[in-house]
Amino acid sequence: TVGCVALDQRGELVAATSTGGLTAKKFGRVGDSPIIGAGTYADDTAAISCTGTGEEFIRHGVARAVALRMKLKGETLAQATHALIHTTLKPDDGGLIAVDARGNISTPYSSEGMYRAWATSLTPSIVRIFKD
Amino acid sequence: QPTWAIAIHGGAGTLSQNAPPEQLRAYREALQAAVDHGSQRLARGDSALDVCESVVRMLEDNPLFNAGKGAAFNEKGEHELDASIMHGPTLRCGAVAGLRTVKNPISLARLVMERTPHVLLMGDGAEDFAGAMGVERVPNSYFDTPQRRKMLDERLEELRRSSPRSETSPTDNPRKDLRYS
Repeated sequence: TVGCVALDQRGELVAATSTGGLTAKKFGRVGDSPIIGAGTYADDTAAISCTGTGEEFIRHGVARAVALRMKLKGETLAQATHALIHTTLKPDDGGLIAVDARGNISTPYSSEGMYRAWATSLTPSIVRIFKD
Repeated sequence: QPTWAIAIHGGAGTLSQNAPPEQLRAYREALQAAVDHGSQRLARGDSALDVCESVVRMLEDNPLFNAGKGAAFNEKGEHELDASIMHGPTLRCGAVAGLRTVKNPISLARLVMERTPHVLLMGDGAEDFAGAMGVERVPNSYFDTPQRRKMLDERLEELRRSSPRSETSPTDNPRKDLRYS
C-alpha cells in the first residue's frame, strides 16, 4: 500500500491511498484502502492514510476516528493517532500517516517498520523505514 | 506554523531490518524522490489534491511498492487494485476497487470524485468507467514483478501444507509480510 497526505498553502487537507491488496487474496477481498473513513479520510481537521491489516482498520474506522478524536475529544494529532495505532488496534496491525490543519505530522505504526517520509515548509524532508 | 506539509508511506511490513543494504537504499531513494517531488509542488503553490494524486502515481509506478506496478498477486495469479482520495474542505471523495487494467488507480479514484455523484466504483463497473474516462490501460501482467510472484508462490505453498480450510483470513497468516495490504 502507498499513501500521501498533504496540507497546501490554501489550508486545504487531502488524503490519498492506493494498494494491490493482500498476497493470495480471494473471494474478491477488499481491504481498507478504498474504504473512505477506514483507510483514507480528510476533513478540515486532518488528513489520514493507513496501511496494514485492512480488516482491522475497517472494523475500527481508523482514518475517520483520528479526525473525530481531535474534533470531539480535543486531542492533538499525535495523541489521536497514537491512541488508534497503539490502543485501539493490536500490535503489528500496521500504521498510518496524518497531517493536521496546523501542519503537524504524525506517522505512528506498530509493525516492525513502515516506509515513510515527510517534510514541511519549515523542516527538510526526513525518510525512515524502521525506528531509526 | 508551516504553510504546507506532506507525509507519504509505502506500506508497513515487507522488509526486515536484516535486508541487504542496497535493498534498503532503493526504498529510501524512492521515498526521498516522492517526498521531494511533493514538497517542491506544494512550495510553489500547487493544490494538495494535485500533489497527493501525483505523489501516489509516482509510488504506483515504482515496482518496489504494493500498488500499481509491483502490486500483490491474488490467489489466481492476477492483480486487483484499489485506491481512494478525499478532499478535506468539501468532504468530496472517490474510490475504486478490484481494478484489473487501470495503470494508475488513484487517478481513476479522483475521476470518480470529480465526474460522478458516487463515492466507490468496483470491478467491471469501475473498468467500464475507466474506459469512458479514457484513462491509461495496461494488460494485467503489467503489474507483475518477480518478487511478488515469489511471495505468491510461497504463500500458496504454505496454504497447501496447512490443514484444508474453506477460507483464510489475514490474521491466520503467521507471516507479517503477507498480512499487510
